[in-house]
Order: sequence, then structure tokens, then C-alpha cells
Amino acid sequence: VPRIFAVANQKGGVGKTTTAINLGAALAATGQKVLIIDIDPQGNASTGLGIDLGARQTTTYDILMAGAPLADAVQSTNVANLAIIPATTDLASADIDLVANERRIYLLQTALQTPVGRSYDYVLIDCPPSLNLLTVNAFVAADAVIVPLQSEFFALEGLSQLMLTIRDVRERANPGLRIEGIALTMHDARNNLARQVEEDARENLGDLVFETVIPRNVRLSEAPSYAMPVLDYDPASRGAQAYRALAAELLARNA
Amino acid sequence: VPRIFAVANQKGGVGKTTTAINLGAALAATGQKVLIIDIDPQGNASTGLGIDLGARQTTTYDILMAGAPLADAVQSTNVANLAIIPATTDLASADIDLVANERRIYLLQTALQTPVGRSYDYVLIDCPPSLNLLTVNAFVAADAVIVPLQSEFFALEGLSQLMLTIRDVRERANPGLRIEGIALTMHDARNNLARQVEEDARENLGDLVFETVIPRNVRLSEAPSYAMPVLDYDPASRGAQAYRALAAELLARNA
Ligand SMILES: Nc1ncnc2c1ncn2[C@@H]1O[C@H](COP(=O)(O)OP(=O)(O)OP(=O)(O)O)[C@@H](O)[C@H]1O
Ligand SMILES: Nc1ncnc2c1ncn2[C@@H]1O[C@H](COP(=O)(O)OP(=O)(O)OP(=O)(O)O)[C@@H](O)[C@H]1O
Ligand SMILES: [Mg+2]
Ligand SMILES: [Mg+2]
Repeated sequence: VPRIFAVANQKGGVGKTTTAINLGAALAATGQKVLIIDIDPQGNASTGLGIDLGARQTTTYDILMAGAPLADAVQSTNVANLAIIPATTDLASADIDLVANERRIYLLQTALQTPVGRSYDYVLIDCPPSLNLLTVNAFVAADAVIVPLQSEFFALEGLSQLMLTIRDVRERANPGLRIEGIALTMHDARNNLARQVEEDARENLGDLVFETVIPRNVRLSEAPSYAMPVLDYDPASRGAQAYRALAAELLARNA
Repeated sequence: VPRIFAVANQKGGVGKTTTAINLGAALAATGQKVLIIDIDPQGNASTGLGIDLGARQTTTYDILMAGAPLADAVQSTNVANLAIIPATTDLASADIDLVANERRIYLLQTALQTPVGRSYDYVLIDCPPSLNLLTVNAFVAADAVIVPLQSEFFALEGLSQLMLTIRDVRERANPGLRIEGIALTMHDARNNLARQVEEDARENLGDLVFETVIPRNVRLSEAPSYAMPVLDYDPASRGAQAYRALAAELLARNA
């Protein structure tokens, strides 16, 4: 049975997609069978793994809206052991389209409870920058949440609201939901603010914060334009090393 | 009658809030009367201008949901000539709460067409990272859109969808809506990718791209933790200089 993680934070641009793609690729490199589910209408995870717009036939939208089987939407990527369910902008109207569906928060969970869904070791769900129905679907389907946190002032402000929403979903629909870990991203150790955010986070959140810190590394932002994870684009980069370390930490926690 | 700009881009973390606060402050410093409207449930613009959570009595949510008069929600800030209408997380459910209201896309526009709304020279609306009902309200109320664009691959991907939505609103509800300009943000001229994005943007979008480029400057990310715009936090910084230049360019275009 897979371990299912929602990669979520309503603050925009904190490294959710970059974490889903590269942590996914790093887990796959160790032989784990990994599925990435893109539920962001921006479809950045799909693009970053080379799924052209024209190749997104059956998507996350079809699974949620039309009950399409997971197996129809899964596509392989150029990365061994790494598959993806792509997203399109259709997802942007999900909140409105599904408002009359009483089971609207359970749709992704139900789709994953199938033989195909259970055939993976890890499932990573890349969430949009919002605490809307799409992110709630990910929280209901997931065992735990991985929270990328940029070492910036505005990013910290949103954390308490994110935790409230996780608690709300735990009480209403998914009793086992917890935070797997908070991953500090785009971290620049030379920067006072970043060092202070790290200190505050470790002091207040303790073990919830992963040991591994993802540094700001331009190779991470270049890789998606070549439609590959940084592990393939520049395996020796600090970004690649950091995501391999994060994967190792996650594997050790879930051994 | 004010010039009303929506500061929008569904891509997360591209500098919407930072632009709304600092462009607003720079315009105010030239003697223009400026109102910032925070319509993002994260409420970052409200926090960045020192409006504590406990001080957000009448908010954007009350204007949209309960027809509260604009005058009740406007608060002064520590910056001369700069006022704000604060946001709270209540806004997160606006799409669902307003689904039955036929006038749901005109609510902000109607609120601004009052003596108080008309008493400003510039109105800047800080949008959430989404093309949802809140951003559409801003597009219907606005004369034009200011688009912060991070010099990154994923940021470019979303631009065409943003332009489609602007065109859609122009055809359905606001015939005069146009793009005021695209502001390159967090730009690092030493970085190949950033230089290439700037080249591509100017080649493909021409005059739509502001001359002024906002550099990556840590003082911009430090300023909100002191609840002040960078123009007050560090007036000599490259960030402050850039936003003063952007304000001058906007004033010249709208003279
Ligand atoms: N550690 C890093 N170093 C340098 N650049 C990074 C790093 N992580 C992410 N980036 C870049 O920063 C930008 C934001 O990252 P990303 O798109 O992954 O964030 P996100 O949280 O998924 O954004 P959104 O909220 O829009 O979904 C991207 O252009 C990405 O390439
Ligand atoms: N030019 C810049 N140089 C350095 N840091 C910046 C710059 N502009 C913005 N930042 C920082 O980058 C982060 C993202 O910026 P900001 O929050 O303004 O983006 P946004 O588009 O409003 O995000 P969201 O999509 O979550 O609303 C913030 O922590 C901000 O302080
Ligand atoms: Mg993303
Ligand atoms: Mg913002």
C-alpha cells in the first residue's frame, strides 16, 4: 500500500512543484515506484516532467469530475519508476463544478483506493497555492502533508492557517492526517532573515522540520525548462544533493 | 476618478503583494492619494502595512458578502497618502459563498463607484495566486492589470492563461480592460535564465513590459517583517529605487 503525501502550502511560490518533482525523482532513483498527481490547474509538475499540453488526454480533472479510472490517466515520464497524472486549467473551476456533489472531498481518495493506486510505493500530490477543494481532496486522500516553507516573512504568516485546515480535515474526514515534515526551501544561509526563520521554525516546530534544508540553487529553476528533474539535469548540483538527502530522510522515517 | 489597477498573476510568489505595497507607497510619496485593496485571503498586503489581525474589523469580505460601504472598511496606514482595505481568511470561501449571487463578478466594481471610491488618485488591488472569483472581481473593477512576472520558467508558462482570462473578462463584463504593463520582478541579471526571460518577454510582448526591472533585493523581503514598505525601511536600497522608478513610469504613462 503506498504512502501518500500531499505537497501543500497555500503561500504561492514556495517550492511545492519543485519539491514534488525532485523528491519524487530522488525516491524513484532508489528503486521506489512513485506516482506524482498534479492537482494544480497551472499544471507545472506536468510541464516540468515533459508532458506537453497536447499529450494530456485523461487528466486529474477527468478523475474528479467524470470518475475516470486512475489507470486511464497515469502516464510514464522520462524518469524510471516515476509516473504522473497530469493537470490542465480545467481544474480551475473544480470548486464550482463540484459544489453539488456530496462526496466532493472524497473523490481523489476513492480513485486511489484501486489496484493501480495501491501498486505504488509513494504518491506525491502537487497542490495549488490555495486551501480550496483541490487541496482538501489531497488532504483527505493523503496519509500526511509535506509542507515546503520558504525562509521568508510572508511564508511564515500562512503556516498557522495551513495547520488549522489540516486539523479541520483530520476531524471531519481523515482521522490519520498529520504533518510529515516541513521542508525549508530556497534557503540562503548568508541571509539573516533566512537564518532567523530557520531558527524560529526549529525552535517552535522541533522535529516537524526536516533536517535537510533545500538551498537556493539556480539549477533547480533551470531544470524544468529542459523538462527534467534536477537529478537528471545536473546530478552534482547542490539542489540535486539536497533532494537526494530529503528522500533519504523520508525513507528513513517511513522504513 | 481614480485609475484602478489589479495587481495579478495566478502564478504564486511572483511579487504581487510586494509590488502592490511598494508601488503604492512610491505613488503616495509623490503626493498621489492611493488606496490598496487586499483581496487575497492570505492578507499579506494588510500585514505588510501593519494592520494587525485584531484590527481588521470591516474587511474586503464584508464589502463583497454583505455590501458594507467602502468607507467603513478603509483604514489609514503609517504611510502618508496610503490607505488600505484589509483582508482576512474569510475570503477563502468567496467562490462558494457567492455562487448564487448573479451580480457576483460586479461586487467590487459597484463598491468602488461611490464618492469614497472616487476620491483616490490610484487604487491597487492585490490579488490571490488564482484566476478565481476574487481575481475576476478585480478585473471587472479595474481599468487595467499590472502583471508582476518572475524571471523564471514556470512563471512564463502561466502568462497565456492569464491573458485569456483578461480577454474573457473584457468581452463579458469590462470592455475597457487591458494590460497596463508587465513588471519583471526578483530579477538577477547575473543569471542566464533571468536574462533570457527578459529578452523573450521584451521580444514577444514589446511595450507591454515596463522599462523598470525590479531586482532581487533582500531588503524587499525584510521590510514586511517591520510592517513598512521598503521605501521607509531602507530608502536607499535597490528595491526602493526600483519601485520609485516604476511609479514614475506609471505616472508618466497615465499623465
Ligand atoms: N531551491 C530553489 N532554488 C532556486 N529556485 C527555486 C528553488 N525551488 C524552487 N525554485 C524556483 O522558484 C519558483 C517557485 O517554485 P515552485 O514553482 O516550485 O513553487 P510552488 O510553490 O509550486 O508555486 P505555486 O504556488 O505557483 O504552485 C520556480 O520558478 C522554481 O523553479
Ligand atoms: N524583488 C524581490 N527581491 C527579493 N525578495 C522579494 C522580491 N519581491 C518579493 N520578494 C519576496 O518573495 C516572496 C514572494 O513575494 P510576494 O509574497 O510579494 O509574492 P506574491 O505573488 O504576492 O505571492 P502569492 O502568490 O503568495 O500572493 C516574499 O517573501 C517577498 O518578500
Ligand atoms: Mg506549484
Ligand atoms: Mg501575495
